[in-house]
Amino acid sequence: STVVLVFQAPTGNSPDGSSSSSDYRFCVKQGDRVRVGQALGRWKEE
Amino acid sequence: SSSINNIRSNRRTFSSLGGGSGGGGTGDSNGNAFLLPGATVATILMLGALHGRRLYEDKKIEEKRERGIELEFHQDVKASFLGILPLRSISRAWGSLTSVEIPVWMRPFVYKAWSRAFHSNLEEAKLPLEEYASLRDFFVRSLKEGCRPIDPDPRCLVSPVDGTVLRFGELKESRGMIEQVKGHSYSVPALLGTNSLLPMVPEGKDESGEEAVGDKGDKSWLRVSLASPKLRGSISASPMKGLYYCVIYLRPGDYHRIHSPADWNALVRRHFAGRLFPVNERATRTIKNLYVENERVVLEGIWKQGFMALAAVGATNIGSIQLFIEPELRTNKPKKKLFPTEPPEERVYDPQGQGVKLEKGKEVGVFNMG
Repeated sequence: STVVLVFQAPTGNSPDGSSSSSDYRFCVKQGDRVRVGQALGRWKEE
Repeated sequence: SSSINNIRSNRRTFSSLGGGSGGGGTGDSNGNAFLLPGATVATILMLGALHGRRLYEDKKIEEKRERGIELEFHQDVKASFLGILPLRSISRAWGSLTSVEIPVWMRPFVYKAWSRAFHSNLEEAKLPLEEYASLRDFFVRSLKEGCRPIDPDPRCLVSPVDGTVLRFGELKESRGMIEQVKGHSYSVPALLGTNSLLPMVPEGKDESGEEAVGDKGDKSWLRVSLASPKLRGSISASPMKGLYYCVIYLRPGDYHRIHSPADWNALVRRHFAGRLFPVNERATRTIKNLYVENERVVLEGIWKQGFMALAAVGATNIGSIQLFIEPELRTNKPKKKLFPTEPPEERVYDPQGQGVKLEKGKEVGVFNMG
């Protein structure tokens, strides 16, 4: 079985498209084994 | 010709004796004697050959992967063959089989064998093995307290399940498409439902200047239609939000309860009665629109950062998706005819606009066999 998550999160993209530190960033890689409760990604609140 | 004559005369002799079943070395009874072992050996050889071929193909795939070659979508005969099988009925039969109660003394042996075959961790099971009456009960077992600590950081989203990350990323220029495998993608509205709450334009962006996610000309992307206009208002237009996705595959041996990835309110539930193709790695490479075709339950709502959706997609061996917030929901029900374009069964949770509050890490539902 499979679970697909789709969600909005902060993106600090400025109009010129460069990302900023408050971007949501995934902290997993493709193929990683994850467990319930483990962080998939974080953002920083500026 | 002499040996054929011989056999014929033998056969005649045998029939004139009234075909007695006694042995005595008549050619025909010998032939019969070889039939069963012969068929058994032939079957074993065939299964062995199939398994050998599977191992060889897996080895080749592994070698490609090690060389950094990403496998592409490639429909094959097996995928087409799966398309004509009655997978839902097979899944329900599997569910009935696994619901058979197992004698108490046998249960530890059966569950240990399962855990050895599918790499499950028996130590984490909440109850003693003897207390799981059937394999199906064992499959949806809870875990001991503390086995899955929830990341306390308020600025993070946590995994709702145990599994393997297949895909993840931001839906930016990709026009709301998620790559199932290199060479084939499916659209997020097709996965979540064409009347999803999904705000497909990242908020805070100027629609006219930049290319919106989804083409303005193609209305089906941008149409946000909700059961009631009031719901629409509940998704606040806050600046600088992006749309992200993550696809997680659960192996048969994984813990199969689904937890909440964050504090959010589930506003709408959509149930798509669909196919039940396998969703293993091979199937993602060979079956088109796997997650859009398969039976699934979608929960949509809002969290402090905006839109949130969780789609639980079933598979052949896991056709049941149960929601603890809606125990009466049944999936994988017998249907006379299954129309691929059959609209999903939708329910807006009360109270409207608030829905059901789900806390980060709490149990939301469970996948089950059959």
